[in-house]
Amino acid sequence: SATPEAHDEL
Amino acid sequence: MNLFRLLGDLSHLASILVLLHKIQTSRSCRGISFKTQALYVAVFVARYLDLFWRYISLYNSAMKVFFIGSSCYILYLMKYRYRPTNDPSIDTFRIEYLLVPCAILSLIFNYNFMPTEILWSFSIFLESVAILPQLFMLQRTGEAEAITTHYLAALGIYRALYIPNWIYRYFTEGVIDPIAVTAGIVQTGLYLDFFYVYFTKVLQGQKFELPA
Repeated sequence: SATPEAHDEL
Repeated sequence: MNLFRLLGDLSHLASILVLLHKIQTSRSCRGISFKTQALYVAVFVARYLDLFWRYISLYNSAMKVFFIGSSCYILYLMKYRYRPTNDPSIDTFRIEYLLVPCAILSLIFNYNFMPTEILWSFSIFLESVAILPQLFMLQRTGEAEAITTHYLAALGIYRALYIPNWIYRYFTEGVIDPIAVTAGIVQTGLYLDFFYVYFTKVLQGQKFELPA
């Protein structure tokens, strides 16, 4: 999901 | 995934391939800071071990495995295979000055006070300053091989490209990650001096030399 806690970036 | 982020990640990938190429072809790790490389291992392990409990995409997992694996391999090359070419006497930055403040900051600034989130914050803060021993070494020696500067440039461009990525995500998804953005801006800022010399000298075919 697009929240900071999702940490979907490298 | 937007174009800025993809190009940023590819630039990160390229930087590591350039570094491996430099070490393998010159059979030497001269000019590379072991401390910076060790800090990157700490960064990647602290942040990417979440691949065991957080699945985002195959792309994301594959990149994480690559970054952990390649950074450990580089340490191995520096510590064992090409050990005689590694000169610790010019790699003198005190990394405790980075580790301790980053540990404290991660206890204060995190999205949830739990070990995995604190580790995540720690890795973000540590990554932003992990290049300092390398830049310090460059400053001390005053010059660098062209290939080493290509490595540093690719690494700097990676974080620089994450900034337009965050701006894009803010407008398209409404999401903002204050910890990553703040650390990312600091990290990119550390490269500005280097970028100046790189773009005005190395890319014009001159040697990378810092003014005395």
